[in-house]
Amino acid sequence: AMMSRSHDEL
Amino acid sequence: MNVFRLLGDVSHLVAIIILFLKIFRSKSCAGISGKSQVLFALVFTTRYLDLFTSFISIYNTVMKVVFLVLSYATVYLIYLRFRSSYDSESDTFRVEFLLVPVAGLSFLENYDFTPIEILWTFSIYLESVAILPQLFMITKTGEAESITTHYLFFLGLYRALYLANWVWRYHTEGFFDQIAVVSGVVQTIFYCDFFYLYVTKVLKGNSKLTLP
Repeated sequence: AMMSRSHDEL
Repeated sequence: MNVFRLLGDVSHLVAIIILFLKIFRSKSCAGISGKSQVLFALVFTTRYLDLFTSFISIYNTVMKVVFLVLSYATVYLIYLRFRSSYDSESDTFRVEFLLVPVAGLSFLENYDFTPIEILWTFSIYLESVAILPQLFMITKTGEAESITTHYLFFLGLYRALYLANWVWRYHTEGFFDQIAVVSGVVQTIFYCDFFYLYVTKVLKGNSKLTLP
């Protein structure tokens, strides 16, 4: 699975 | 955006508004941990640094501004406007025991060793433990007004809904944010015993939550 963060979540 | 995340953001907003209105209208912050509210203001400050540098959507910007304004306004009400009602003798959790490990871990375990990313990681780890002073204060005083329990319910529900959002995103887009998911699980677990008390006591119509 990708290890990244979403920049659109609060 | 999916329904779980939208409901989660709404639940988060409801929680923050419940708390602000409770203090503002009752002109008292009795039973409220100022330390937790300071930690939440710090969470939003370190997480929303991109507020002015990257525009994602109107919704995203509006919610970030609302969360920041309401959290700082709540801290203002507790420590300045209604400070005579602030119960500092009961709000004794040693927040340095939270800040130091969280800061250390955000330097060790992050997605990118840059200031923005480390501060974002710090805000994620800090949010998972920010409610502890408030939960500790309730165990210390042995009670909580029902409005405070409603605040905690929606606050705990918000991250539980975000967990559902991450399950949904994993299955629909293969998206997986390990730092946020692990922290979100820890954060939600801290609310479990409160959720049990909330359902068994407060929803039965008790005027306030009194711990056994």
